[in-house]
Amino acid sequence: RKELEAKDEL
Amino acid sequence: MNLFRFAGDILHLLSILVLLLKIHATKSCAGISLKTQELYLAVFITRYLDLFWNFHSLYNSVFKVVYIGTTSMIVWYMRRHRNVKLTYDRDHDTFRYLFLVAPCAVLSLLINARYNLFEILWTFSIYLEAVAILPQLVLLQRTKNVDNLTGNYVFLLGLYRAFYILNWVYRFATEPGYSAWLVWISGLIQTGLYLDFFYYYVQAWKQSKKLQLPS
Repeated sequence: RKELEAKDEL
Repeated sequence: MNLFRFAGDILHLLSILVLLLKIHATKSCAGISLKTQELYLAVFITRYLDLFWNFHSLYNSVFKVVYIGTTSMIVWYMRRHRNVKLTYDRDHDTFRYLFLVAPCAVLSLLINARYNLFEILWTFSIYLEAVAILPQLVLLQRTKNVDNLTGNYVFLLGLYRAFYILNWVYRFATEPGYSAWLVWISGLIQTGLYLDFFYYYVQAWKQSKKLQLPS
């Protein structure tokens, strides 16, 4: 699940 | 990273700098909500807590430090600077923190992607950012006459959110498997809060008049 690591945005 | 996202981040930075420079240059924070600034500081601290162990890119790390640093400076000016603090509009900036913080805290415990401390704090920061502008909007509404720099600050913040939406649309179209419902819905609500202000800002700009909000 991409949402889990999707902290690429500020 | 796409151009929309980059433009969003730059606009966000610009909005904060406009505010900081205004306070620094005029030694006044009239019309600025300390509540909103402190909520943003809480947003940045809870979201960027991972700064020390979760390296993503130099770009992200620099922005995180700058956002926390500049917002801390604004809060410091408004609370501690001997001249600036006297200009703080305490009587009109009466929005209760708890009305925003408590629902966001509960919601982040109920709706999150993973049940652990940092994920919950990150989720909390996403929810809180969505509503953190409310004390500022209420203060603007109360003081009616909005000075140019304060108006520009809110406008730039709203624009930053609009660019983040474009960024999500772009990513959704170009990155297979990309989805971030929690962030999207919070972001849409956040941007929605600016629509009313945008309307009056653009009207005032078109008629080259001073921005005045209706009662």
